[in-house]
Amino acid sequence: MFEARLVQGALLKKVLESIKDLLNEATWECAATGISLQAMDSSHVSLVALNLRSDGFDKYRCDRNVSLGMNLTNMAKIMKCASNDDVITIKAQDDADTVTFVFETPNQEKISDYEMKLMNLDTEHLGIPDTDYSCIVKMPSVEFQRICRDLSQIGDSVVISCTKEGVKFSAAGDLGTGNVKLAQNANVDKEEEAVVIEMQEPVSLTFACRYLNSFTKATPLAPQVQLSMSSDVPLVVEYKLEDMGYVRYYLAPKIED
Amino acid sequence: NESQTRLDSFFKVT
Repeated sequence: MFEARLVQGALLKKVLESIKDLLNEATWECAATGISLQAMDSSHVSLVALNLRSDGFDKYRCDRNVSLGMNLTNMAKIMKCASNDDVITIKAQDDADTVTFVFETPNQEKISDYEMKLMNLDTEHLGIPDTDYSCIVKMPSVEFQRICRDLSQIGDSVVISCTKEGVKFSAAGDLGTGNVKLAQNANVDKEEEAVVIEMQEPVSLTFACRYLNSFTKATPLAPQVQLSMSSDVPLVVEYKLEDMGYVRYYLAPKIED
Repeated sequence: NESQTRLDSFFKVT
């Protein structure tokens, strides 16, 4: 028996919104420690890795590990039926071929349940080695979203260049060029407005705007985003979920031909 | 000109 209850059901809605652009289907791996998911987009350029720890749920029971393969478009349809203040419970029997979502209003006066068919997915799991990144940038997630949106109007790619002084995002296209520079500023009133750079050596990497824009669908999940970069390895874009886990995206760089 | 790399060329399938 698997059962996970989340009073803050809106969080689950937001998690789904943050991945459904990139993934049509994925397997939610449920274990005693929590729920995790790892999947590449169909072009194998980006990967989503998320983790929701069991202690972040209000009630969590997982008698044995279960893999819940889901069509995320269909899951999103069902999640749309939950109100933002609903309590959401996910339930599945061991070896079941369906999953049940229960939505309760805070006053318990309306209880809805939706049963969805599960899928048997052949998922490739990638081993991601621990890496010491040359540059780690922490910045407001809204700022990152804004920059990705703005620069995708200029070109298809964004060059992210990071030095001790700051981080620069650049794009070039038929109409011209655009650059956005952010200076390091740890001395702000609110922690979430800080731009903090930890640099071992400077890096400059090129990434496709399309994927970066998809990653920013996770913006409502966290006030800050963390970008981890090293030369010629995939970028990691991480949104930390308070007391719960994380949503991470990996993106393969573009390289000079 | 730039070409897009794929994640499989960086990470191994386990």
